[in-house]
Amino acid sequence: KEKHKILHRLLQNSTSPVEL
Amino acid sequence: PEAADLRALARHLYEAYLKYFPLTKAKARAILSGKSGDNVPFVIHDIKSLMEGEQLINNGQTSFQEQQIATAGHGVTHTFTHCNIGSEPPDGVELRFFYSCQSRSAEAVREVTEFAKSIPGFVNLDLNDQVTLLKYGVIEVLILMMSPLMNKDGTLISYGQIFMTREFLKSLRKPFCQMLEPKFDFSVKFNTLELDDSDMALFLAVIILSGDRPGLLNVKPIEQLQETVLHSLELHLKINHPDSLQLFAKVLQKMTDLRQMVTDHVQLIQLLKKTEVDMFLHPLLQEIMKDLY
Repeated sequence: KEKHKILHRLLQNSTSPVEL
Repeated sequence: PEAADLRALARHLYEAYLKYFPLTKAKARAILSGKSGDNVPFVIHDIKSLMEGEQLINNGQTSFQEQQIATAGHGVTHTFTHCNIGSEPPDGVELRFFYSCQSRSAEAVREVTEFAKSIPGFVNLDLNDQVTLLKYGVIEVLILMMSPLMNKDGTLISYGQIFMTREFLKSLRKPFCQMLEPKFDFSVKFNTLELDDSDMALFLAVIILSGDRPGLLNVKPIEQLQETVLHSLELHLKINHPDSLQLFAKVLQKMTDLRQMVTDHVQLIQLLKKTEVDMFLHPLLQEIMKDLY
């Protein structure tokens, strides 16, 4: 999980600028 | 599945595609063919026009920069926001351009991730498998999505605001000049299939849902999802391109070329890491490419 922490974060949170 | 369900899936994926990908093929082709009204791209064909193009982007407060700044708090693109805007650029045209490409690629990974999450059933897969599917699929998707932006003479960049000529890219020093040539060769051939955005949406989903990626924990549900999307793509192509014989098979054959291009691309990046002293790889791209192939 540590190896892909940004991908994990992108998958678990919506970081769409529209929703920020 | 019933044909109506397959049609609904095609519509759903097309809507998600339109939602998450800002530059569609329809828009890109309109720009490239000069049919987009005032939307004429700035052409970069030499160092002088490159400098002018950079100025244009930096002064214009483009949506690209706004998006970079908007996502900065999430630690995805902030590193390069600082590299590109307002601070001293790294030495050399090639490296500087390479950093801009990385920035855009990281943003595009985010877009593809949101698109993947919209594929029915994707978010219910094991989270580790979702990561694996993205890790292995995302560069294939990014390369495929360059095709609508390219013609034999060059490529749109920066959300269609700039057209960079193929000759200029070929004039960069090695290995930078070798990075896009295979993508141009692929794109020119792929574009003859004349897929539209609705076809592309389904094809991207098929690529993402590849059950043969290394390290997957639970292959069966991925294959089941992919099978449904494949049925939907087959039906959609028959309806959308009634006169194009064997189009479904021709589209699927492109997956082999994409895999090879990713392998070659990653090798070039590894080479750059060894040879370029100042080379800095975006953390998200680093994560994706580490132990990839």
